[in-house]
Amino acid sequence: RPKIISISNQKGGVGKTTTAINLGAALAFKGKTVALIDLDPQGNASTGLGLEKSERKATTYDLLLSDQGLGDILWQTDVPRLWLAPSNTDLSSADLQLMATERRTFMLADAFRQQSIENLDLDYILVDCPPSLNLLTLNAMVASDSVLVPLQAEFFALEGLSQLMLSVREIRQTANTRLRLEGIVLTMFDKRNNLCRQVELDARENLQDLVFDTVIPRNVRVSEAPSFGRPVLTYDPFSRGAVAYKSLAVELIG
Amino acid sequence: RPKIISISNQKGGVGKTTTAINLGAALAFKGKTVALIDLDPQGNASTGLGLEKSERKATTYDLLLSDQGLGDILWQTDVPRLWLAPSNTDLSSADLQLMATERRTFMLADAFRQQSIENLDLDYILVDCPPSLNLLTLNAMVASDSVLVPLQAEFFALEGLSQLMLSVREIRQTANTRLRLEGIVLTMFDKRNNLCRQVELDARENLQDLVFDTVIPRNVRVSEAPSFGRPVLTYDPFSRGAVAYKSLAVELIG
Ligand SMILES: Nc1ncnc2c1ncn2[C@@H]1O[C@H](COP(=O)(O)OP(=O)(O)OP(=O)(O)O)[C@@H](O)[C@H]1O
Ligand SMILES: Nc1ncnc2c1ncn2[C@@H]1O[C@H](COP(=O)(O)OP(=O)(O)OP(=O)(O)O)[C@@H](O)[C@H]1O
Ligand SMILES: [Mg+2]
Ligand SMILES: [Mg+2]
Repeated sequence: RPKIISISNQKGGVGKTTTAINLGAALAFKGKTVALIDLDPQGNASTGLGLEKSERKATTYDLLLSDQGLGDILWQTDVPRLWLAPSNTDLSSADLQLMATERRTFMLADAFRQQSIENLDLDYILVDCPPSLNLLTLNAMVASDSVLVPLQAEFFALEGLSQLMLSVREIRQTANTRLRLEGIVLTMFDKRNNLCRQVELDARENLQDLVFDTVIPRNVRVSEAPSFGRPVLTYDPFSRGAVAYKSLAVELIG
Repeated sequence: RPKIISISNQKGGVGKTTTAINLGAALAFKGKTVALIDLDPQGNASTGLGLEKSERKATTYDLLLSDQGLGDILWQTDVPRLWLAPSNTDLSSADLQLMATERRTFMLADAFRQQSIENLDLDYILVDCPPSLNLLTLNAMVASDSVLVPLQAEFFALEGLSQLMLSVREIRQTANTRLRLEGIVLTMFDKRNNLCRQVELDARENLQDLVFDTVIPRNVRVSEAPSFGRPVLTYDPFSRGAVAYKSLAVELIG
């Protein structure tokens, strides 16, 4: 059975998609078989892995609201052992449609429980969430074993963290008893910046073991890679960003 | 009658809140009376203007879903002529509740149309939107004269722009005939970065007059200011960020 991890933070622009793509690629490099589920209607994870909008025939929308299984939707990326369930703007109407469904927060969990998953021999499923605590994100958390939280070392990003942790606890108590926090990873970190260093001190003091040792530095190669449809691990394997995501994968595997 | 402008972009972390706070402050500095409506359940605009969570008695939630008028909700910030309609996490349940309301996309427009607005003598109403094209953002666009779009000069941010412009056009055709694009402002711009320069070239070539001449530089003083509850214009008036937001205000006033 694969380990299912939601990459989530309702604060926007903190590096959720970048972490989903590059952690996914790093795990695949380490020999793991990974499926990346793009649950954001923006479809950034799908674009960042090189799948043009016109090529996205079956999407996460179908996984949630039709009887297509994960096996029918997964697309092989250029990275061996890294698969993608793509998304497009159809997904933005999923929120409304899920609202009218009986099992509206369990649709993704039900899709993952289908028989077809066993044959895929996956080690990890990573779910890239949109920037809000909406029904799509709730579906991800109800379906997951844990939540990995990218945290930009900035003031506004720190503010939303307690709300996110409350939501995780609430879901564990009401819908998914196995859900726990995988950890918090500092992203876009600039060690010359006082604010960054202050946020890191605060986070490690208050959250201790929950914060990964690995810190992802701000690195322009990371933000260039998606325009070539590739993870930074293949775009520039020796960049500081690629090295950091490899070390995050090692830390995650444990 | 005040000019009502939504600050919106479904891409997360592109500088919506930072632009709402600092453009609001810059307009107030120029002698305009401004109300900033915090329509994001994260409440970053409220925190960034110094209003603690415990002090937010009447919020934007009440403006949308009760018969409180704007006059009952507005709080005077430390900046003369800059008022704030604060928000808190109650607003995250507004989405669900609005869903069940007959005039669900018109609730904010109705609240702005009340008599009490006339007495406030406002020149501008700025609405800080959450990072999604949900019912809260739809309410903002239906209630507005125009949409101002902060655009981070990065690949993923550019990808969502066409979707946003489609939504603006759709709302103009179905719910608010006066809605138009106020303009696109490049944010967190680093002129040493090739990607930034490329995005600026692309944007000015394809969108021409829609792109403001003023470009907001990446400036650490901008990201420090909210932790002191103040706009960068009062935190560090001579910083590059403060100067840029003043020039954006001049360009907006026209
Ligand atoms: N380590 C890094 N160094 C430099 N740029 C980065 C880094 N991580 C992310 N970025 C850039 O920052 C921007 C925001 O990252 P990303 O889109 O992954 O965040 P997100 O949380 O998924 O955003 P959203 O809330 O819209 O889903 C992107 O343009 C991305 O390329
Ligand atoms: N010009 C700038 N220079 C440096 N940092 C900036 C600048 N503008 C914004 N920031 C920082 O970047 C982060 C994202 O900005 P902000 O929160 O305003 O974006 P947003 O679009 O409102 O995000 P969300 O999608 O979560 O609402 C914040 O930490 C902010 O302090
Ligand atoms: Mg994303
Ligand atoms: Mg914001």
